[in-house]
Amino acid sequence: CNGSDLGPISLNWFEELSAEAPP
Amino acid sequence: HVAEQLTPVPLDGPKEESLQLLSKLKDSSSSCAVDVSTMWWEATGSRELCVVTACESSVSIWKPLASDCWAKIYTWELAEIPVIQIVPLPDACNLVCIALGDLEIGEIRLLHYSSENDSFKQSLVKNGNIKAVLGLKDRRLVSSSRTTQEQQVEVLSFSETGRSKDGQTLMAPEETVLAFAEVEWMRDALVGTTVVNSIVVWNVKTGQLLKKMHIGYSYPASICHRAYSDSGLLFVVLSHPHAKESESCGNPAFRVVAFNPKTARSMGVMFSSLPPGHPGRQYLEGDVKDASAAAVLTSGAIAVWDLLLGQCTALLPPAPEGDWALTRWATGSTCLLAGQRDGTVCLYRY
Repeated sequence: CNGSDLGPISLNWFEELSAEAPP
Repeated sequence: HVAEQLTPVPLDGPKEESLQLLSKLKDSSSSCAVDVSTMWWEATGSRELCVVTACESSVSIWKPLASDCWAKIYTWELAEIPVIQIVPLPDACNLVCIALGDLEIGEIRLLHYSSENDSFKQSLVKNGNIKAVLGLKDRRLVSSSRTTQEQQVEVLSFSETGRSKDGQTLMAPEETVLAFAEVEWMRDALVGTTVVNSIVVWNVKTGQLLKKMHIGYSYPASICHRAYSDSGLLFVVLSHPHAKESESCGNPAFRVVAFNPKTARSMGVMFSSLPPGHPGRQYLEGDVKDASAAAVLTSGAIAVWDLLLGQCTALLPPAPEGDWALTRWATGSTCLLAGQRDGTVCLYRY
């Protein structure tokens, strides 16, 4: 698929979302 | 932010020869088979893959013998509440869970064999109004359940001896969770699909709900089967239990969808439609393992798809003795289990 349609991608999405999400 | 990019792939036609019958077992005491699965079994030092069969009032474990024969090792009797499904714990040995209930799951039980004292046991794991349950790696079990006020999503762990250890409560979304899938190779990541067609992502270790992403309105009642992360994207295999044959491929049986968890945008990557000649709306009862999906069609046939090619690769027509009712992939092998309501289970190499 064309990844550009999905917005900026992060290889560390799981760690980043875990740091951002409420505990 | 939901984009669809579905490219039809021409069907060469499914090939029956890609499924090779290995053996057949028949539970003569079974009145009406409700599920079939596999589990690892270790009794005398050697570990082997056994078949588990369930009918409404009992669950049996079958051991492979020489010359394609099967021997029943044990039957757990469950007389009070009907068995609805087997819930395998993927890498556990001598442990399997079952879901019991009438229309919905009311109880989850653990069935266990102890090699130390050569005894078979069963114990209650959870009861309530349970909407979804899945066995996870490392002897864990996740379930969603509802009270009138709220939803509880909980991960329970078991020891090797079948004892229940401390559970972890996950933050519940507002809408009911209907299915779960482990994110492969990410022990702490779990996804679920909800009644309003959302994908939710949890951190199982902390219990955090990390993201909720909409799947798209055009494919309602999606069920997640498998998820993996690659190159920063979360790929989820979804099935659509009410699939319908369509030339425009607008109503596939299985889809692979890529989500960007950072932006919640998604894109259809590949879809797998019903094989030609199965018109009308189908209710699919299926299973996914790696890149292979299998489902029983309303016609009583079993279809197998390669999800990466988006093609139906094998079709098992209804057996002479009756329609197929169940199909499951065996743990850790390329075998497909195909079951009939009378308790007959055929093993095919795929």
